[in-house]
Amino acid sequence: LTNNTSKDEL
Amino acid sequence: MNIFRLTGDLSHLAAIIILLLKIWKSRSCAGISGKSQILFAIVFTARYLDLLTSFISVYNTSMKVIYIGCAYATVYLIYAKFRATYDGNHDSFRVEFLVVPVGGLAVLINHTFSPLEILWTFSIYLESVAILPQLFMISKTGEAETITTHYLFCLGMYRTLYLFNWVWRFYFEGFFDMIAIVAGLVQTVLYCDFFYLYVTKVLKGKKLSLPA
Repeated sequence: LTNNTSKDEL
Repeated sequence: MNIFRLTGDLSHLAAIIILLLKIWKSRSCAGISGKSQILFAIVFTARYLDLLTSFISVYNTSMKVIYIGCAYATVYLIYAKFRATYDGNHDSFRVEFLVVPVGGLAVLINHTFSPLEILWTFSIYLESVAILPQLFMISKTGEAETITTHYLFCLGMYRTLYLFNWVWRFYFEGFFDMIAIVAGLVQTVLYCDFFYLYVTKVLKGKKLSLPA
């Protein structure tokens, strides 16, 4: 239930 | 990148710089919780370890470096340079009551059971409650300098704007991160009482003081 591939946020 | 995300980041940056300037110009950290600032330094350190493993953009890297640098500079000013002005007696929140449960939660509820991912999760959870020593200090002394309230307002607005960013990203990119969203909601809720006081008092030119 998650989409955490993008860590572009601060 | 959308407008909410960008203004959120800038609001966060403004908060950090307002606090640094306040301490530097007044040569004093009176009314500032050193414990909250240590927690924020831990938050940035744990979250931005990916600086060493992956490159996302110049914007991303430079903001991370600025946030980390400012966080440690703030801690240095409070605990070393202007230590004499630090009001430790009123900064009595027991941070182990935050760090230990948050650490346990990060180990239990995360996206991937790997060291970097657990540290990232830990930083997200810790950030959501890291302001509590500061809010506790204000409730204990019953007042806050106006510049301190501007700092808190910018810091609170940052995660509030991120909530709008996540709504945006969910609709337009199908992106969502449950851990960040839930922690971000908790973080924003913790500021609600303060937001109310900021709008009803500080914006009307009054000092933020709580009834005895």
